[in-house]
Amino acid sequence: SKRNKQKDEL
Amino acid sequence: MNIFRLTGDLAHLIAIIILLHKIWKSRSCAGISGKSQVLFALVYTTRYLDLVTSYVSIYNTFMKFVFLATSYATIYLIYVKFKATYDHNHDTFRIEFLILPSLALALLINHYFNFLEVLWTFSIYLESVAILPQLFMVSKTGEAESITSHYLFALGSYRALYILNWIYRYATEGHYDLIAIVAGVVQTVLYCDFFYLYITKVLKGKKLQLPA
Repeated sequence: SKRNKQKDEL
Repeated sequence: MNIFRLTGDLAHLIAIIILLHKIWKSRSCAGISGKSQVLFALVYTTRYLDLVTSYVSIYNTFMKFVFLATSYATIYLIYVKFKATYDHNHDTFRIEFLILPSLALALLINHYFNFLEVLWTFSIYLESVAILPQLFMVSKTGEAESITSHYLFALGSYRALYILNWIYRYATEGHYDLIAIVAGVVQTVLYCDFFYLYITKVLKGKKLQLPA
C-alpha cells in the first residue's frame, strides 16, 4: 500500500 | 501549490460566499437544496478531521476552517433561521443513497485501511455526488435563479480546476492520487449539462430553464 503521503490539498 | 489549485480553491470559496450571501440578503433559501448543504458539511467534516493533528500551511488550515464554518452556517440559515422558506417539497433526493454507497466504496477501495484514510476516501466519493440533490431540485422546479446558477458554476469550476491541478502536479512532480482524480472527473462531469445551459443561457441574460 502507498506510504502515508501527506494530504496537502483541500 | 499551483495556479490551478489556487484558482480552484478561490472558485470554491466564491461559490460558498455567493450562496451564504444570497440566503442572508434575501432572507430566504428558496430554490436551495438543504440536503446538498448537509452533504457538503459531512464532506468537510470527514475530510478535515486532521485539522488539529497535521499542519500543512497557514493557508491550508485557514481554508479548512472557512469551509467548515461556512458550510455549517449555511445549514443553520436553511434549517433554523430561514426554515420557513425551505422548500421541502422540491428537496426530496434520498441522500442515504449517496452516503451509504460512498461509505461502502470507501471501505472497499482506499489507499490504505485506517480510520482517517477511510473517512478521507469517503469524503472524496461523497463530494463527487453531493451536488445531485441540488441539481435534482433545479430540474424539479424547472428553473434556477441566476444567483443560484452563478453559485453552481463556481462550485463546478472548482473541481474542474483541480483536474488541471492534478495534471500539472503529475507533469511536474510525478505525484497523483487516482481516487481523487476519478472522483473529481465524475464530479465535474455531473455539472456538464449545467455548464452548457449556463454558458448558452445565463450568460446571455436568460433564465436557467432545465428541461423538467
